[in-house]
Amino acid sequence: SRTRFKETFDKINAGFNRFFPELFGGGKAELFLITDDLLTAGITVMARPPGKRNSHIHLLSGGEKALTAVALLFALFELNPAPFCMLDEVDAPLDDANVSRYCETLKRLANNSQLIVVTHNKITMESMDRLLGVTMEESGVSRIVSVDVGQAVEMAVS
Amino acid sequence: SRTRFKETFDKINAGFNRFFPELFGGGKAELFLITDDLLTAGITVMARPPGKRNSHIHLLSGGEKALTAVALLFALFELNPAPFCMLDEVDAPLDDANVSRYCETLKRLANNSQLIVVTHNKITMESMDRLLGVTMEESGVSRIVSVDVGQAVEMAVS
Amino acid sequence: MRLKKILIAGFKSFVDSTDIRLPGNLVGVVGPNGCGKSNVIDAVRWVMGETSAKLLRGDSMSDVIFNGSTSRKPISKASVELVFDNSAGKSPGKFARFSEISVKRILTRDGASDYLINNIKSRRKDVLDLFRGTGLGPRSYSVIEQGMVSRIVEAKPEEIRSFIEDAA
Amino acid sequence: MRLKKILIAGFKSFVDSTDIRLPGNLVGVVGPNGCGKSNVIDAVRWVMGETSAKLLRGDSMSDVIFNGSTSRKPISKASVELVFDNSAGKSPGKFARFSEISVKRILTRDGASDYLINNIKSRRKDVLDLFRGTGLGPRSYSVIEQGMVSRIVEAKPEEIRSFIEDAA
Ligand SMILES: Nc1ncnc2c1ncn2[C@@H]1O[C@H](COP(=O)(O)OP(=O)(O)OP(=O)(O)O)[C@@H](O)[C@H]1O
Ligand SMILES: Nc1ncnc2c1ncn2[C@@H]1O[C@H](COP(=O)(O)OP(=O)(O)OP(=O)(O)O)[C@@H](O)[C@H]1O
Ligand SMILES: [Mg+2]
Ligand SMILES: [Mg+2]
Repeated sequence: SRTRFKETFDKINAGFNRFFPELFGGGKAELFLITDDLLTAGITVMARPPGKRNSHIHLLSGGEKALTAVALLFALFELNPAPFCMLDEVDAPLDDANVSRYCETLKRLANNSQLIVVTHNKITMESMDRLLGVTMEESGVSRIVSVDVGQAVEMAVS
Repeated sequence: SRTRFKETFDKINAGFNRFFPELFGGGKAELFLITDDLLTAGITVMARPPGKRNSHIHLLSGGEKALTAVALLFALFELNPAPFCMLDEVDAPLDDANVSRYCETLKRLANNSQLIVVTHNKITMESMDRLLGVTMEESGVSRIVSVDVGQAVEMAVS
Repeated sequence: MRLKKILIAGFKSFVDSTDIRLPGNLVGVVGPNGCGKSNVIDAVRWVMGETSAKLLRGDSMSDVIFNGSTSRKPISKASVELVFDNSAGKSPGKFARFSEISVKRILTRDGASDYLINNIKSRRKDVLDLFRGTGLGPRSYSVIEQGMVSRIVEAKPEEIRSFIEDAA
Repeated sequence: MRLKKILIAGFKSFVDSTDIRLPGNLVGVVGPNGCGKSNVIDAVRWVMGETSAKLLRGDSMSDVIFNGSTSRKPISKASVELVFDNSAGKSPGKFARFSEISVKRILTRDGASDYLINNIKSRRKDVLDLFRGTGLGPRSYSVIEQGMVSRIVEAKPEEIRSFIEDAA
């Protein structure tokens, strides 16, 4: 229904609005309905990283696009926070400053949900409470081992 | 013409065949024509990373897919090697072992062409002869500075 | 409901029975390219009721069953189980009184497919009902797979809308 | 032909005249997200004759002209110049005898667009002829942009074929 969609849209927009400056260390972002028809209107994603001009997500840099999408994904998750959230390598295109802020946000979200974070990034690994290593000692056969951060660096180099 | 296409196809396939094991530290890969019609046949990319079974590129892991594509891109470049080749963050999804082999291949290619490599990856940065840093001290205004590796780590953290 | 462990057997590269305990609230999963990290993610999506083989990176559902390696023959059955601590009693419906809730999915190569809740044969619908209101489920945002970020980045306005609608 | 320097002025975030010397055969380009690294790549594609605004990450060609920031007003002209050392005399055609070859492209907001080879007004066709046989050009594999790897990974068989044909 129209009301239900508008409520959902507004909540997600508020979350997106809040996560974006947290992840970017500033700036702002917002979702916009393209038309007045709440039942069919498409949605555009506008974002203004710190010091930049407001623009459509498509016009941002590779890392800025990814981090903007992460802000939206966190807002979508928070609408109905599950007991866990699993993230697969979302930090790949981020520079060190953005990865650090992303990790701060992960720590905050981890107060209320269990986060399982697949990553190759050393900064992200160091921010985790614990690490699970996945190995393939035997060809094509995966196993799980517990690792500490020092081991993890070695493991990534297989 | 048919002959021209087949010649090009064979040369690229030979290059792909050679770059793949160099980048993966083993295994093999090959391009296949889907039909006999040389004028219209589509091409499938098959790859077998070390210890894995032969499969379509689509069935590989995120990093394996990317590295397979890099092998093909290097083969395409080598068909007509230009004075320079510019690579924008192709190492993003790679683990440390794959990044190291990718850097070894870059060093080899750099004997014959100038390589300009955009990266956030510390291992890649350490493999470069020299580093150019791009900064935005003034909002929205890019400048280029020469940096050494130690500075680069600092710069990435802006 | 809090996730205690994930049990994977015969699912993709996890041919052997694997018991994954989650040691804390912020758990990193690491390892080389191709070692099986995304397969763990796929396993969780699958047991939560994913029906699209494409979203599980396969051509058909049976592609999730371990299909052999240079060292092992293919096998004929895949199973994934999620075990939740429900001592807070928050899980809705008829399972609210259980202190532990297990959701298991099994698929065999001849096509036999089962969902089990606390070892009782159930329908996929029962699993979705169990998850309703918990934020879990195949179209929830509890699993953000490799490539999801790109899909959001590349999405047209109508597609962004459907992401919002999925969350509602 | 060996690339000596890239001169960028007014192109995207490089509003000021920027002289980029390439110090060696293996040069890394680093910096935070959004600082302009990919813009350098776009500049080189553009001066080599790229005609697709979409492949330059814009809606129209004039999007490559610096359009302002919180600290600067928009400007009305973009130019990018590649300077090659041709002392080995390998460049084909009528420029073979020059020890240095410069290729420059200019675009102004009112739509005036120029290519210059060694400061002589030329057509885009002349630039492509100059590059023929050198491996350079807008559809060459001398520039592998962010996202190219994904495009190869996602490509259907007909698209892989066109990648091969582009290289021929
Ligand atoms: N049904 C199956 N049986 C056996 N092995 C499989 C099956 N399906 C996938 N695999 C294997 O699982 C591996 C891919 O694992 P996965 O995608 O989890 O890697 P990853 O750890 O996420 O790597 P990356 O860091 O590159 O993303 C591939 O080598 C593939 O061959
Ligand atoms: N015409 C223009 N005028 C002014 N600034 C522009 C113009 N076009 C793009 N930009 C700016 O350039 C920046 C993007 O730069 P670029 O894509 O080169 O970043 P990057 O260094 O590659 O980042 P990443 O590491 O995230 O890929 C954006 O902030 C964008 O606003
Ligand atoms: Mg993966
Ligand atoms: Mg970029």
